[in-house]
Amino acid sequence: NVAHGLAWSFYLGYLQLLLPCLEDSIIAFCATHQASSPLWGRGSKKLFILIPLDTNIPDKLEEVDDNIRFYDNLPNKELNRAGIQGRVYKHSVYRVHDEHGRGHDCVVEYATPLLTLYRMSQDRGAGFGEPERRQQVLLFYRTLQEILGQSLECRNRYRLIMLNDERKDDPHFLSKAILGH
Amino acid sequence: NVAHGLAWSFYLGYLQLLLPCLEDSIIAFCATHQASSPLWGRGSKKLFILIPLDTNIPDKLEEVDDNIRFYDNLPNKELNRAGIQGRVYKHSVYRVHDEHGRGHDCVVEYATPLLTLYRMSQDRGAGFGEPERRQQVLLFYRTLQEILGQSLECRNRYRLIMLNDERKDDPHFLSKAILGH
Ligand SMILES: Nc1nc(=O)c2ncn([C@@H]3O[C@@H]4COP(=O)(O)O[C@H]5[C@@H](O)[C@H](n6cnc7c(N)ncnc76)O[C@@H]5COP(=O)(O)O[C@@H]3[C@@H]4O)c2[nH]1
Repeated sequence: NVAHGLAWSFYLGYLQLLLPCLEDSIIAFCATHQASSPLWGRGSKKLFILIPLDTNIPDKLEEVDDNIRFYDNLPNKELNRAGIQGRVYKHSVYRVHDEHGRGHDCVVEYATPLLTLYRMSQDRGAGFGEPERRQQVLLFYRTLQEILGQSLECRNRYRLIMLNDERKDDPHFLSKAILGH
Repeated sequence: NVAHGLAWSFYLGYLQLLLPCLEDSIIAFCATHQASSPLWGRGSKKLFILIPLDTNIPDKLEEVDDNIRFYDNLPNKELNRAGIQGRVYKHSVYRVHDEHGRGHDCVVEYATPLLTLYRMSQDRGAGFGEPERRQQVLLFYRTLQEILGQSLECRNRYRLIMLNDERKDDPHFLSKAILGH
């Protein structure tokens, strides 16, 4: 089951490494970005992880919703990993406007392993079609919820946001989904 | 089958993105690192990917074999991916000495997804023990060979180096394995 392994990989090779120090990273960011500091809502100093059911993932969030603008990146984290010296891990901060035009800053990104699910369903060699893909996204979501739920060091440092298919007609679907959490 | 998904993820999320432009990156590196330029053997401008059967992966290659020294990193590649703006991808160049003390420069790293296999076998929640882990490494290797073998854009731009278990007693096992290719 591909999604099971991808969820474990996402946790062991990324979330477990970065979530524990995320809040400190955001606090350091606010110190150097004074304009941003008041725009972090209560409970928003977490990683918002977007999980689109259709695995349709843009490279930039602003492509999907013009109420979302890239603001800046958090400070880089560099780790020596498996022979790569100073491998760089970073998150992007976005300013998300609500229906009243108020800005809210947050750290948000898509769950990158879903790109693999999408590309596998496109590649005939991977033995994996679109009907299985939807099931695998749900399995990825459930497995990740389970792993993170058991993780003391990651507790309360993330929000999983499942994006359903009904969104196609609302140009502000994504900003609403992010702010709704 | 965890290894099947990890091999596809490694290809679709990393090798497919970077191997096509690796040679250009090495050529640019040699232009700015004159001392390195003569040390690239014929057929060595590829990514050497280490696949240890026991998934025992150090963060730095020099920890394993003192005939190997970190030299420098190739120029960074930055891509916008899934909401991360300017995600950084890099490879490390190592100087590897042979039994006659001659230096050979090459781009080498461990297959990072094997770290996930190792950590899963340690975590009781992952449902995955050491006997399965060995089978999964072999499956990862075979699947990756198959995927890369079919990939026109990655052809001849990599070397998969399987590291067996008999190495434990030879302090220069790794440098010999790399140079033997
Ligand atoms: N958003 C995001 N930013 C990151 O920096 C990052 N680094 C990893 N991941 C995701 O976590 C999981 C575990 O990563 P791992 O390193 O074991 O496998 C990685 C790794 O073996 C290789 N790879 C990807 N990026 C790099 C990189 N920069 N350097 C070396 N190897 C890399 O290709 C695999 C798949 O990568 P992604 O498909 O981008 O998603 C990964 C994966 O789902 C990231 N996700």
